[in-house]
Amino acid sequence: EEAATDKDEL
Amino acid sequence: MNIFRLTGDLSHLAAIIILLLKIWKTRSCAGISGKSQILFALVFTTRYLDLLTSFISLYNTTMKVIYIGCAYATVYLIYMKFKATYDGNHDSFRMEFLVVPVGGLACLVNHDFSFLEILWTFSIYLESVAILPQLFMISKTGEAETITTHYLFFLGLYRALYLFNWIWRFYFEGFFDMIAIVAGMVQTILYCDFFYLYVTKGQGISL
Repeated sequence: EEAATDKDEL
Repeated sequence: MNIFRLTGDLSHLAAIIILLLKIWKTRSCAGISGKSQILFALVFTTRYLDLLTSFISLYNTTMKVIYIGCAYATVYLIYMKFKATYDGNHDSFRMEFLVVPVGGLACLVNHDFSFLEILWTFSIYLESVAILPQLFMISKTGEAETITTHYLFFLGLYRALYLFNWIWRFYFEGFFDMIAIVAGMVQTILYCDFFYLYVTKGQGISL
């Protein structure tokens, strides 16, 4: 799952 | 980071700078939809709140600050400094028709029902339709300045490049985010009509 923290894209 | 994402970010940055310079140099926002610019400022604000909570990289932070700064500067130029040149009659798209459904969808379809995640999802969905007031305005006025078409070209190109970035990341990293991918596809599809005219006509465009 795409967790909230590791959003590394703009 | 991969070449598609880097060129995508640079294309996005180019679009934002082109628009800001166009308004600043010509001292006019004729033909520019202030509503789309408000929506973009809202997109960046809701997406980049993590500037306050987490540090990912200098590049990430720098670009986010530039995006937010340019977005608000553009809104300021349109609605304050060069307000007299704002063509409100043709910028008549109802923003609430976008913000309300997108807000509802973000609460229904998301990865995690947490505050930051809902806002991020809202910003992803909103960004995919934020250009509609601008495209609607061009279809109403029937034409667009050449510099505006370059702005739209780079803005549309950025998310198309992100689609390749997601293919790359899925293939090499096994990473994929369905919400971002579907919204990115919708966003890019909305530009297809414009891309066709931009490539075939080259100069001034009438949607």
